Amino acid sequence: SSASYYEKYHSLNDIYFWINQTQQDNPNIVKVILIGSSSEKRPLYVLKLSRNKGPEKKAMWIDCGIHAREWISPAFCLWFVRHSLSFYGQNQDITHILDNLDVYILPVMNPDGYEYTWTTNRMWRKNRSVSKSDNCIGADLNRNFDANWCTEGASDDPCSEIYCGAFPESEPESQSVAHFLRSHKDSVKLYFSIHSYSQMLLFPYSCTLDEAENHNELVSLDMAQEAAQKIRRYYRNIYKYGAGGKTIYLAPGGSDDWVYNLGIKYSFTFELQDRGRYGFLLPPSHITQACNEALTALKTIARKVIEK
Amino acid sequence: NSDQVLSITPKTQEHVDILKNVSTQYETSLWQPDSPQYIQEEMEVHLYVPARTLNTFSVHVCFRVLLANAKELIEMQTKNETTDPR
Repeated sequence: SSASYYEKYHSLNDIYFWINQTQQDNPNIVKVILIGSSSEKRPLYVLKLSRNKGPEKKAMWIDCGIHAREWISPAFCLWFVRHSLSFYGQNQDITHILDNLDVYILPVMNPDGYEYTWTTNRMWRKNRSVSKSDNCIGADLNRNFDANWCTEGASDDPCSEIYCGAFPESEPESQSVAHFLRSHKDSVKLYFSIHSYSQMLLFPYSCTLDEAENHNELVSLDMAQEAAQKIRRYYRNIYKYGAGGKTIYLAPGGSDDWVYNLGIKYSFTFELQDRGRYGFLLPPSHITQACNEALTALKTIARKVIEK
Repeated sequence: NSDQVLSITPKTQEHVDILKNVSTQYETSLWQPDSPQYIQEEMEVHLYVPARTLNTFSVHVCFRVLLANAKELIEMQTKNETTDPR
Protein backbone atom coordinates (compact mmCIF):
# COMPACT_ATOMS: atom_id res chain seq x y z
CA SER A 1 0.00 0.00 0.00
CA SER A 2 1.05 3.56 -0.56
CA ALA A 3 1.59 5.86 2.40
CA SER A 4 -1.40 7.94 1.32
CA TYR A 5 -3.66 4.95 1.98
CA TYR A 6 -3.20 5.64 5.70
CA GLU A 7 -4.09 9.31 5.35
CA LYS A 8 -7.68 8.56 4.38
CA TYR A 9 -10.68 6.96 6.03
CA HIS A 10 -11.80 3.61 4.70
CA SER A 11 -15.03 1.71 4.41
CA LEU A 12 -15.43 -1.50 6.40
CA ASN A 13 -14.98 -3.67 3.32
CA ASP A 14 -11.77 -1.84 2.53
CA ILE A 15 -10.51 -2.50 6.06
CA TYR A 16 -11.36 -6.21 5.81
CA PHE A 17 -9.48 -6.28 2.48
CA TRP A 18 -6.54 -4.50 4.13
CA ILE A 19 -6.46 -7.04 7.00
CA ASN A 20 -6.30 -9.91 4.55
CA GLN A 21 -3.69 -8.20 2.36
CA THR A 22 -1.52 -7.28 5.35
CA GLN A 23 -1.41 -10.91 6.45
CA GLN A 24 -0.60 -12.13 2.94
CA ASP A 25 2.18 -9.58 2.54
CA ASN A 26 3.74 -10.37 5.95
CA PRO A 27 3.08 -14.06 6.62
CA ASN A 28 5.98 -14.44 9.06
CA ILE A 29 4.97 -11.57 11.28
CA VAL A 30 1.22 -11.12 11.00
CA LYS A 31 -1.39 -13.65 11.99
CA VAL A 32 -5.13 -12.97 11.74
CA ILE A 33 -7.26 -14.34 14.58
CA LEU A 34 -11.05 -14.48 14.39
CA ILE A 35 -12.21 -13.75 17.95
CA GLY A 36 -15.96 -13.69 17.33
CA SER A 37 -18.62 -11.89 15.37
CA SER A 38 -20.82 -8.83 15.74
CA SER A 39 -24.57 -8.62 16.31
CA GLU A 40 -25.11 -8.61 12.55
CA LYS A 41 -22.60 -11.46 12.19
CA ARG A 42 -19.67 -9.53 10.80
CA PRO A 43 -16.30 -11.02 11.74
CA LEU A 44 -14.15 -9.53 14.50
CA TYR A 45 -10.56 -9.93 13.36
CA VAL A 46 -7.51 -9.39 15.56
CA LEU A 47 -4.08 -8.98 14.00
CA LYS A 48 -1.27 -10.53 16.01
CA LEU A 49 2.15 -9.01 15.33
CA SER A 50 4.93 -11.27 16.51
CA ARG A 51 8.54 -10.75 15.47
CA ASN A 52 10.21 -13.79 16.96
CA LYS A 53 9.19 -17.40 16.93
CA GLY A 54 9.57 -19.36 20.12
CA PRO A 55 7.89 -19.23 23.50
CA GLU A 56 4.93 -16.89 23.95
CA LYS A 57 6.04 -13.42 24.88
CA LYS A 58 4.26 -10.91 27.04
CA ALA A 59 1.76 -8.98 25.00
CA MET A 60 0.07 -5.66 24.40
CA TRP A 61 -3.53 -5.25 23.22
CA ILE A 62 -4.92 -2.33 21.20
CA ASP A 63 -8.57 -2.00 20.24
CA CYS A 64 -10.05 0.63 17.98
CA GLY A 65 -13.52 1.63 16.89
CA ILE A 66 -15.65 0.78 19.93
CA HIS A 67 -17.77 3.81 19.05
CA ALA A 68 -18.90 3.81 15.44
CA ARG A 69 -18.58 7.52 14.63
CA GLU A 70 -15.01 7.88 15.95
CA TRP A 71 -13.40 7.26 12.59
CA ILE A 72 -9.92 8.37 13.59
CA SER A 73 -9.76 5.36 15.91
CA PRO A 74 -9.67 2.56 13.27
CA ALA A 75 -7.43 4.85 11.21
CA PHE A 76 -4.98 4.78 14.14
CA CYS A 77 -4.99 0.98 14.34
CA LEU A 78 -4.12 0.77 10.63
CA TRP A 79 -1.46 3.44 11.16
CA PHE A 80 0.07 1.51 14.04
CA VAL A 81 0.31 -1.70 12.03
CA ARG A 82 1.90 0.06 9.09
CA HIS A 83 4.38 1.79 11.43
CA SER A 84 5.25 -1.52 13.08
CA LEU A 85 5.80 -3.30 9.78
CA SER A 86 7.63 -0.47 8.02
CA PHE A 87 9.88 0.83 10.77
CA TYR A 88 10.94 -2.29 12.66
CA GLY A 89 14.73 -2.19 12.66
CA GLN A 90 14.77 1.51 11.84
CA ASN A 91 12.86 3.13 14.68
CA GLN A 92 14.32 2.30 18.09
CA ASP A 93 11.05 2.45 20.00
CA ILE A 94 8.98 0.19 17.79
CA THR A 95 11.91 -2.23 17.41
CA HIS A 96 12.26 -2.45 21.19
CA ILE A 97 8.53 -2.93 21.66
CA LEU A 98 8.21 -5.68 19.04
CA ASP A 99 11.34 -7.42 20.30
CA ASN A 100 9.79 -7.67 23.73
CA LEU A 101 6.05 -7.88 23.19
CA ASP A 102 3.57 -9.54 20.90
CA VAL A 103 0.91 -7.09 19.83
CA TYR A 104 -2.78 -7.85 19.37
CA ILE A 105 -4.69 -5.26 17.33
CA LEU A 106 -8.46 -5.17 16.84
CA PRO A 107 -8.94 -2.53 14.11
CA VAL A 108 -12.75 -2.31 14.29
CA MET A 109 -14.45 -3.53 17.44
CA ASN A 110 -17.89 -2.30 16.31
CA PRO A 111 -18.08 -3.23 12.62
CA ASP A 112 -21.89 -2.98 12.38
CA GLY A 113 -21.87 0.53 13.77
CA TYR A 114 -18.93 1.54 11.58
CA GLU A 115 -20.72 0.28 8.47
CA TYR A 116 -23.85 2.15 9.55
CA THR A 117 -21.92 5.43 9.82
CA TRP A 118 -20.71 4.95 6.25
CA THR A 119 -24.05 4.09 4.76
CA THR A 120 -26.85 5.61 6.82
CA ASN A 121 -26.06 7.83 9.79
CA ARG A 122 -22.59 9.35 10.14
CA MET A 123 -23.26 10.22 13.80
CA TRP A 124 -24.15 6.72 15.04
CA ARG A 125 -22.30 5.75 18.23
CA LYS A 126 -23.51 2.36 19.51
CA ASN A 127 -23.51 -1.12 18.02
CA ARG A 128 -26.55 -2.32 16.04
CA SER A 129 -28.06 -5.00 18.26
CA VAL A 130 -31.83 -5.22 18.39
CA SER A 131 -33.42 -4.88 21.81
CA LYS A 132 -36.18 -7.44 22.31
CA SER A 133 -38.34 -5.20 24.45
CA ASP A 134 -38.01 -1.96 22.54
CA ASN A 135 -37.81 -0.42 19.10
CA CYS A 136 -34.49 1.20 19.86
CA ILE A 137 -31.28 -0.18 18.40
CA GLY A 138 -27.82 -0.57 19.86
CA ALA A 139 -25.94 -0.66 23.11
CA ASP A 140 -22.91 1.41 24.09
CA LEU A 141 -20.13 -1.18 24.05
CA ASN A 142 -18.11 0.98 26.43
CA ARG A 143 -20.88 0.68 29.03
CA ASN A 144 -21.36 -3.06 28.52
CA PHE A 145 -18.33 -4.48 30.36
CA ASP A 146 -18.57 -5.85 33.87
CA ALA A 147 -17.15 -2.91 35.82
CA ASN A 148 -19.78 -1.41 38.12
CA TRP A 149 -22.08 -2.22 35.21
CA CYS A 150 -25.03 0.12 34.63
CA THR A 151 -24.55 2.25 37.71
CA GLU A 152 -24.40 6.07 37.71
CA GLY A 153 -23.16 7.33 34.33
CA ALA A 154 -24.87 4.66 32.23
CA SER A 155 -28.49 4.16 31.23
CA ASP A 156 -30.82 1.17 31.21
CA ASP A 157 -32.93 2.84 28.53
CA PRO A 158 -32.29 1.10 25.16
CA CYS A 159 -32.91 4.41 23.38
CA SER A 160 -30.08 6.17 25.25
CA GLU A 161 -26.68 6.76 23.68
CA ILE A 162 -25.14 5.28 26.84
CA TYR A 163 -27.39 2.21 27.09
CA CYS A 164 -25.50 -0.41 29.06
CA GLY A 165 -27.15 -3.44 27.39
CA ALA A 166 -29.37 -6.11 28.92
CA PHE A 167 -26.61 -7.51 31.15
CA PRO A 168 -22.80 -7.31 31.35
CA GLU A 169 -21.26 -8.59 28.10
CA SER A 170 -24.72 -8.95 26.56
CA GLU A 171 -23.28 -7.69 23.28
CA PRO A 172 -21.32 -10.17 21.17
CA GLU A 173 -18.62 -7.57 20.43
CA SER A 174 -17.78 -6.91 24.09
CA GLN A 175 -18.22 -10.58 24.96
CA SER A 176 -15.72 -11.62 22.26
CA VAL A 177 -13.13 -9.13 23.47
CA ALA A 178 -13.67 -10.08 27.11
CA HIS A 179 -13.43 -13.78 26.29
CA PHE A 180 -10.18 -13.30 24.37
CA LEU A 181 -8.59 -11.17 27.09
CA ARG A 182 -9.70 -13.54 29.85
CA SER A 183 -8.02 -16.40 28.03
CA HIS A 184 -4.84 -14.34 27.46
CA LYS A 185 -4.72 -12.53 30.80
CA ASP A 186 -1.44 -14.14 31.81
CA SER A 187 0.39 -12.78 28.77
CA VAL A 188 -1.34 -9.43 28.12
CA LYS A 189 0.31 -6.84 30.35
CA LEU A 190 -0.70 -3.64 28.62
CA TYR A 191 -4.06 -2.54 27.23
CA PHE A 192 -4.98 0.42 25.03
CA SER A 193 -8.43 1.41 23.83
CA ILE A 194 -8.46 4.13 21.19
CA HIS A 195 -11.29 6.65 21.05
CA SER A 196 -11.91 10.23 19.98
CA TYR A 197 -12.26 13.13 20.64
CA SER A 198 -10.96 15.64 23.25
CA GLN A 199 -7.25 14.76 23.44
CA MET A 200 -6.88 12.83 26.66
CA LEU A 201 -4.80 10.00 28.06
CA LEU A 202 -7.06 8.26 30.55
CA PHE A 203 -6.66 5.35 32.91
CA PRO A 204 -8.85 3.62 35.54
CA TYR A 205 -11.15 4.28 37.09
CA SER A 206 -14.05 5.67 35.07
CA CYS A 207 -16.67 3.60 36.87
CA THR A 208 -15.93 5.12 40.27
CA LEU A 209 -14.21 8.18 41.65
CA ASP A 210 -11.93 5.91 43.68
CA GLU A 211 -8.29 5.82 42.65
CA ALA A 212 -6.75 2.70 41.13
CA GLU A 213 -4.28 0.85 43.31
CA ASN A 214 -1.34 1.99 41.16
CA HIS A 215 -2.80 5.44 40.40
CA ASN A 216 0.40 7.24 41.27
CA GLU A 217 2.40 5.03 38.96
CA LEU A 218 -0.03 5.49 36.04
CA VAL A 219 -0.12 9.25 36.41
CA SER A 220 3.56 9.62 37.13
CA LEU A 221 6.35 11.26 35.22
CA ASP A 222 7.23 8.10 33.35
CA MET A 223 3.71 7.13 32.23
CA ALA A 224 0.74 9.36 31.30
CA GLN A 225 2.47 12.59 32.25
CA GLU A 226 5.60 11.75 30.26
CA ALA A 227 3.46 10.73 27.28
CA ALA A 228 1.51 14.00 27.37
CA GLN A 229 4.75 15.98 27.72
CA LYS A 230 6.20 14.29 24.65
CA ILE A 231 3.12 15.12 22.60
CA ARG A 232 3.44 18.70 23.74
CA ARG A 233 7.16 18.82 22.96
CA TYR A 234 7.09 17.11 19.57
CA TYR A 235 3.69 18.14 18.23
CA ARG A 236 2.87 21.29 20.23
CA ASN A 237 -0.46 19.85 21.22
CA ILE A 238 -1.98 19.60 24.67
CA TYR A 239 -3.37 16.31 25.98
CA LYS A 240 -4.98 16.14 29.41
CA TYR A 241 -4.31 13.01 31.44
CA GLY A 242 -5.81 11.40 34.52
CA ALA A 243 -8.31 8.90 35.82
CA GLY A 244 -11.43 8.79 33.62
CA GLY A 245 -14.03 9.39 36.32
CA LYS A 246 -12.32 12.45 37.73
CA THR A 247 -11.10 13.85 34.40
CA ILE A 248 -14.43 13.58 32.54
CA TYR A 249 -17.33 12.05 34.44
CA LEU A 250 -18.49 8.71 35.77
CA ALA A 251 -18.82 6.14 32.99
CA PRO A 252 -19.27 2.59 34.30
CA GLY A 253 -18.93 -0.56 32.21
CA GLY A 254 -15.87 0.60 30.28
CA SER A 255 -13.42 -1.85 28.78
CA ASP A 256 -10.36 -0.24 30.40
CA ASP A 257 -11.78 -0.57 33.93
CA TRP A 258 -12.84 -4.16 33.32
CA VAL A 259 -9.39 -5.02 31.95
CA TYR A 260 -7.78 -3.40 34.98
CA ASN A 261 -9.93 -5.40 37.37
CA LEU A 262 -9.03 -8.54 35.41
CA GLY A 263 -5.44 -7.96 36.49
CA ILE A 264 -3.94 -6.06 33.55
CA LYS A 265 -2.59 -3.18 35.58
CA TYR A 266 -1.47 -0.98 32.71
CA SER A 267 -4.75 -0.06 31.07
CA PHE A 268 -5.24 3.14 29.08
CA THR A 269 -7.90 4.84 27.00
CA PHE A 270 -6.73 7.46 24.52
CA GLU A 271 -9.05 10.15 23.23
CA LEU A 272 -7.45 11.39 20.03
CA GLN A 273 -7.73 14.75 18.23
CA ASP A 274 -9.28 17.20 18.26
CA ARG A 275 -10.78 19.27 21.07
CA GLY A 276 -14.11 19.90 19.41
CA ARG A 277 -13.77 21.94 16.24
CA TYR A 278 -13.95 18.93 13.96
CA GLY A 279 -14.81 16.33 16.59
CA PHE A 280 -15.92 13.13 14.90
CA LEU A 281 -15.44 14.76 11.50
CA LEU A 282 -11.69 15.19 11.80
CA PRO A 283 -10.54 15.87 8.20
CA PRO A 284 -8.24 13.34 6.52
CA SER A 285 -5.51 16.00 6.42
CA HIS A 286 -5.33 15.74 10.24
CA ILE A 287 -4.96 11.96 10.35
CA THR A 288 -1.16 12.05 10.21
CA GLN A 289 -0.69 14.28 13.23
CA ALA A 290 -3.49 12.65 15.22
CA CYS A 291 -1.94 9.22 14.71
CA ASN A 292 1.66 10.30 15.22
CA GLU A 293 0.97 11.95 18.56
CA ALA A 294 -1.03 8.95 19.78
CA LEU A 295 1.76 6.69 18.58
CA THR A 296 4.27 8.75 20.57
CA ALA A 297 2.19 8.37 23.71
CA LEU A 298 1.64 4.66 23.16
CA LYS A 299 5.34 3.98 22.56
CA THR A 300 6.34 6.02 25.62
CA ILE A 301 4.04 4.03 27.87
CA ALA A 302 4.86 0.67 26.27
CA ARG A 303 8.61 1.19 26.76
CA LYS A 304 8.06 2.01 30.42
CA VAL A 305 5.93 -1.08 30.94
CA ILE A 306 8.59 -3.26 29.30
CA GLU A 307 11.18 -1.79 31.71
CA LYS A 308 8.95 -2.50 34.68
CA ASN B 1 -27.78 25.03 3.76
CA SER B 2 -25.38 22.79 5.63
CA ASP B 3 -25.32 20.74 8.77
CA GLN B 4 -23.59 22.60 11.57
CA VAL B 5 -21.91 21.85 14.86
CA LEU B 6 -22.69 24.32 17.64
CA SER B 7 -20.87 24.93 20.89
CA ILE B 8 -23.16 25.99 23.70
CA THR B 9 -22.32 26.56 27.35
CA PRO B 10 -25.45 26.58 29.52
CA LYS B 11 -25.30 29.21 32.25
CA THR B 12 -28.49 28.39 34.13
CA GLN B 13 -30.59 25.36 34.95
CA GLU B 14 -33.11 26.62 32.40
CA HIS B 15 -30.41 26.50 29.71
CA VAL B 16 -29.52 22.98 30.83
CA ASP B 17 -33.15 21.92 30.50
CA ILE B 18 -33.46 23.51 27.05
CA LEU B 19 -30.34 21.73 25.85
CA LYS B 20 -31.45 18.39 27.26
CA ASN B 21 -34.74 18.86 25.46
CA VAL B 22 -33.19 19.92 22.16
CA SER B 23 -30.69 17.07 22.17
CA THR B 24 -33.34 14.44 22.81
CA GLN B 25 -36.45 15.73 20.99
CA TYR B 26 -34.97 16.97 17.72
CA GLU B 27 -32.92 15.35 14.96
CA THR B 28 -29.69 16.44 16.56
CA SER B 29 -26.65 14.48 17.69
CA LEU B 30 -24.90 15.25 20.91
CA TRP B 31 -21.15 15.18 20.34
CA GLN B 32 -20.16 16.20 23.82
CA PRO B 33 -21.00 15.02 26.44
CA ASP B 34 -21.91 11.43 25.54
CA SER B 35 -25.48 11.75 26.76
CA PRO B 36 -27.94 14.54 27.75
CA GLN B 37 -27.88 13.23 31.32
CA TYR B 38 -24.35 14.60 31.73
CA ILE B 39 -25.26 18.17 30.67
CA GLN B 40 -24.81 20.66 33.48
CA GLU B 41 -24.23 24.37 34.01
CA GLU B 42 -20.94 25.74 32.67
CA MET B 43 -20.20 22.55 30.73
CA GLU B 44 -19.38 23.13 27.06
CA VAL B 45 -21.85 21.19 24.93
CA HIS B 46 -21.19 20.32 21.28
CA LEU B 47 -24.32 19.69 19.25
CA TYR B 48 -24.55 18.50 15.66
CA VAL B 49 -27.60 19.96 13.97
CA PRO B 50 -28.72 18.88 10.47
CA ALA B 51 -29.61 21.65 8.03
CA ARG B 52 -33.28 20.69 7.93
CA THR B 53 -33.49 21.02 11.71
CA LEU B 54 -31.50 24.28 11.83
CA ASN B 55 -34.31 25.96 9.92
CA THR B 56 -36.99 24.89 12.34
CA PHE B 57 -35.75 25.56 15.84
CA SER B 58 -34.09 28.30 17.77
CA VAL B 59 -32.58 28.14 21.23
CA HIS B 60 -32.44 31.27 23.30
CA VAL B 61 -29.01 30.47 24.56
CA CYS B 62 -25.72 31.96 23.29
CA PHE B 63 -23.79 29.65 21.03
CA ARG B 64 -20.92 29.69 18.56
CA VAL B 65 -20.58 27.71 15.39
CA LEU B 66 -17.74 25.21 15.63
CA LEU B 67 -18.26 23.80 12.18
CA ALA B 68 -20.35 25.47 9.48
CA ASN B 69 -19.74 22.97 6.72
CA ALA B 70 -20.25 19.57 8.31
CA LYS B 71 -21.97 18.14 5.24
CA GLU B 72 -19.07 19.03 2.96
CA LEU B 73 -16.64 17.40 5.40
CA ILE B 74 -18.64 14.18 5.37
CA GLU B 75 -18.69 14.15 1.57
CA MET B 76 -14.96 14.78 1.50
CA GLN B 77 -14.30 11.87 3.86
CA THR B 78 -16.43 9.34 2.02
CA LYS B 79 -15.25 10.34 -1.45
CA ASN B 80 -14.56 7.25 -3.52
CA GLU B 81 -11.18 7.84 -5.11
CA THR B 82 -10.76 5.58 -8.09
CA THR B 83 -7.21 6.86 -8.51
CA ASP B 84 -6.12 5.21 -5.26
CA PRO B 85 -3.18 3.04 -6.32
CA ARG B 86 -4.36 0.15 -4.17
